[in-house]
Amino acid sequence: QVQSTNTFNYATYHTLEEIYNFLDLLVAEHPQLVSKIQIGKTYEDRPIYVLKFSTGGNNRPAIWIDTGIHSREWVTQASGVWFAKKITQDYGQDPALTNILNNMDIFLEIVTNPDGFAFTHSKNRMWRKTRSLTSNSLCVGVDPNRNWDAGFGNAGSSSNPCSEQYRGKFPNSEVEVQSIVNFVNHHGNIKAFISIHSYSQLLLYPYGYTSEPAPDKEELDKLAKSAVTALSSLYGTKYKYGSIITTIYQASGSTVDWTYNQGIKYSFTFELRDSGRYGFLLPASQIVPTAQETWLALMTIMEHTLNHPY
Amino acid sequence: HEDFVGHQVLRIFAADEAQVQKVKELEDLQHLQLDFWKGPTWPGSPIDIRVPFHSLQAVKIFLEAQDIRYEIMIKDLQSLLDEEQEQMFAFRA
Repeated sequence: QVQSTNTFNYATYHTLEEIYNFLDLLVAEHPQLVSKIQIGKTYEDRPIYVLKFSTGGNNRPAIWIDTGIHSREWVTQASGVWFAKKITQDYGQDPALTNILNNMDIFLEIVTNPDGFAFTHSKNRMWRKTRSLTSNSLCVGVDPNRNWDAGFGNAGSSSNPCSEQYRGKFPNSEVEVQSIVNFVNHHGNIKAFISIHSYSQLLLYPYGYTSEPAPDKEELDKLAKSAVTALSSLYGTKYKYGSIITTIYQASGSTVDWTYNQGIKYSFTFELRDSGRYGFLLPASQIVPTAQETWLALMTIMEHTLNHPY
Repeated sequence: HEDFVGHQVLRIFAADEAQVQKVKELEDLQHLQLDFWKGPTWPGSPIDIRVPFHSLQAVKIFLEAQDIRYEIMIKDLQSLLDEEQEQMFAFRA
């Protein structure tokens, strides 16, 4: 096992055990800044961890970032690892991030679907869903990005357990989703929620389940534009941005629709790059560039959140 | 491990709404076991589908019969997966 986050290889893909070991190393190296919180257990009894980056205070306004809710999107978990290290490196060095962390907390869930992720390493690299069993069906798993209580069951999800977009039997049926719901509700002071997927180079905001524009559409659109501009400035990666339903397709029960409806105004979802047309098999050589460019967009959103309290 | 030998990922370009609808019809054909990496949305927006070896001929014939343009995005999925694994092992070593 790697003994330090300095010798951890950020330019390759890692197993769940390696990532969980990384979390422990990071916490051990930065005990004043980083802590590890277990927010639940998966269907297959794996712990679900969130990293908390905090410089103190009590229940400060917070920013949530998650990666890897769709397990086969490996560049997202790998980017999450890179973000975690980046936060520890830049705190105290980069004035913008330092300012954010002096006023807000950041929560980072790197492996949002641990069962699915483990399954992509052990059995099926193309696995997307959770691993929960559905009664009266041979098919396994629920799409955790259709399982949220926001337009649940509407068009843009499937009632067929064999579908990749199977929504589950009821909202929050997946413990991986329910754990986040509990955490967000209990915290009560999350101001930005960013859920990261791959691939197709998009930055999206609510809604996905309805064509009704979000009340904050104008601000979200401007912020998305700024974030995408920052992202593209590094390597020229082209992103589109807009609401989920107008930019890609109708999707009901999705993460950021729920968070937005809970009052988290700055709710966004990313689709990271595939500039080489490898889809979910983005070569490991692109992990660091992908994370670097995404970080610029994340910083744009986080700074805006800090500077526009609500 | 699930074996993806012979699986291809096709990138499909639907020229108009009618062609988008035709590709959507493929989604309902369960026996083909298609995996939509990027689903059908708007005309001109690429659609990526992982097609198992046993369905390749049927899908390609369907697309050609409908005059829907496509290209092979990944020729053999398993070879990419093997490369990915080799690289991970190499880094560990």
